[in-house]
Amino acid sequence: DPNMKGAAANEGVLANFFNSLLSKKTGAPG
Amino acid sequence: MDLNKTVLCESLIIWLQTFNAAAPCKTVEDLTTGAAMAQALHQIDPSWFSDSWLTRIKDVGDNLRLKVNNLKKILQMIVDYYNEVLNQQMSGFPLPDVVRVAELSDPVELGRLLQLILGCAVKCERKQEYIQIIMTLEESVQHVVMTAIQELMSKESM
Repeated sequence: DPNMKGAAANEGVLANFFNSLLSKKTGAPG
Repeated sequence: MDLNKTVLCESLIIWLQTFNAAAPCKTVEDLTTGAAMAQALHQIDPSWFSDSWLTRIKDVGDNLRLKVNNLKKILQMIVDYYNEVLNQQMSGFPLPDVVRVAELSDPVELGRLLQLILGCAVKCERKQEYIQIIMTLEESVQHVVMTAIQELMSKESM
């Protein structure tokens, strides 16, 4: 089902983005 | 009306509701007093958006001038937070017109203000907590949040 594939890909993009954001060093000093 | 910016505002209001602020936080009009946004910022970084600062955000009712005052205080404190705490200049990011927020409940300008608050949440010391909450939101909202963060990141400079 192409819709399900699209949804899964979308979920992957979101997870990748937010996980990379989580692993980024915070902008706050110290 | 710029549809994308309306969607931005609507999605960021949904995100702002995750702070469970005491002040009403359901509609654009609710947010024009500044109370819910100030309470969210206080949660994001209580050492910067302190108790004493929060008490300066008055209960304004429908008083337009006081609404503008509240929103100006919030915007200035956010800009200072980026500059002094996050060490980031937001010179490439058009600052919201808070008069239009107060007078017209303008969702485009409010969306920009909420976008700046979002930036504070995902860059502050407790960002993990806030990012994990974002990841529990509906996918369509997450998408808008992601795009909003990407736009902010593209405009920032150290």
